[in-house]
Formats: sequence, structure tokens, C-alpha cells
Amino acid sequence: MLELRLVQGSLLKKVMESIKDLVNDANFDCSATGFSLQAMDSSHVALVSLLLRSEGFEHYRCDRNLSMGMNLGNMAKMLKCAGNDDIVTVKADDGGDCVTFMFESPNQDKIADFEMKLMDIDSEHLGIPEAEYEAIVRMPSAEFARICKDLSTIGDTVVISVTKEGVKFSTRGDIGTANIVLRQNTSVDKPEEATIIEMETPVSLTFALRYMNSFTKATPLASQVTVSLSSELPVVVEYKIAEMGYLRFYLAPKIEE
Amino acid sequence: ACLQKKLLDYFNAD
Repeated sequence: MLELRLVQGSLLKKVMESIKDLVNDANFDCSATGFSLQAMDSSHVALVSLLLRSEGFEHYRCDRNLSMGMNLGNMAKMLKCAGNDDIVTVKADDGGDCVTFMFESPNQDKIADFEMKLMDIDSEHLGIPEAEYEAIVRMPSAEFARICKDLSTIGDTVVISVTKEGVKFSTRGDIGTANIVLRQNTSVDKPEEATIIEMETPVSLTFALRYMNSFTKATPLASQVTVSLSSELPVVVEYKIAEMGYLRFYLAPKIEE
Repeated sequence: ACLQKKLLDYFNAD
């Protein structure tokens, strides 16, 4: 028996809107630790890793580990039917072939339940080792989204370079080139507007903007985004989910042939 | 030209 009650149901709506276009089908894993998902996009270039810790739920019951295969587009359709202030409860029976999403309005005057069929998904789980990154950039998530969107009007790829001067986002296309440099800025009044650059070694990596733009659909989840770079690793773009966990995107770089 | 690396070039399947 699985029963997860999330008072801030809008978080789950935002998570689904962030990942449904990147991944079609995925297994949600439930354990005593929390509700998690790891899935790659169909071309095995990008990976989504979600964790919602059990402590973040108002009620969390998971009698035994359960893996539920879901079509993310269909799940997103159902969650779209929840109001932004609704409490969302996810329910499933052990060994059952469906999952129920229950939506309660804040004053309990409307209760809806949506049942969705589960599916068998043969997914490849990747072991992602803990790594030390050469550079970690923390910046406003809206600024990151703006930069990725702007650059994708000029070119298809972005070169992200971190030096002691700051972080530079560059692209080139048929019409010309673009460079955007952000310097560290910790002097702002609001911490969510800060840009913080931790650099061990200068690093420069090239990524497909199509994927970066897809990751920025998670912008409503967090005011800040963390971009972790190492020359020998995929980039990690992380959105923290308030008090509960994270949504991380991994993207393999492009390299010169 | 750039070659798009795959995640399996970096991470192992469990």
C-alpha cells in the first residue's frame, strides 16, 4: 500500500510540466526515503533525476518498495486537472495495475480522483557517482532561462566557460555570434538574485541548447539554479524543490571530433 | 563539427 499526501500539490504539477517533454515513460520509485525517478531521454543524452523526500509529505506511507511505470504525458494531463492550491494524494496498491491521484481543494469542498493505468517499463538505471566539480555556478533560475532562450535564437549550441572573471555563455550561428558574461554578484539585497561562482579549475564545455531550454521548464520550481561543470563529466543543472529534494538534469557535452 | 556524447560514455548502467 502506498499513500503520499502532498499539501503543496502544485509542486508535483510543476515537476511534471518540467520533465514531460524530455521523457515519455518512466518508473517512479517509492521507498522509505521518498518518491524518486531517474530517466533518460530517448537519445540517451540527457537524464532526469527527481527526489521528493518522505519528510516533505504531510503523510507518507510506503509499506514496501514499489516501482510504478507511468507515461509522463498522461500523468501531467491528470495533474493539470488539480488546482494550484489543491492537496494532492498519490495512492496505489502493492501489485496493482493503476495509480490514483486525489485532489482536494484547500477548504475540502471539492474532491476529485483520477485513476491512471500503470505500464511495464524496462528502463536502464545509471549509477551516477558522487563527483567533485571543477566549477559550480549558482544563479537566478529566470536569468539562466533567459540566457538559454536568447542564445537559442542565434545558435544551436552553447559554450559555457567558467574562469575567475565569471561565467560566459557563448553561441554562434549563421547570422553571427553572441557572448553573455555574468560576474559573481553577492551584494544583492535578496539572496535569490545572487550569482555565486565557485571555481577550482577553469572549465569550458559545449552543450546542445535544445536540451538546456527543455531543462529551464523547471524554472517555476526554484528561484535559483545550480550548474555544475567538469571537463570529464556531464553538466548537472539542479533545481532545489523547497524543503523536499531536487530535480536534476544531466546533459552529456558535445566534443570536437 | 561537434560530436554529441552519450551519458553511457560517462556513467555505468547499474
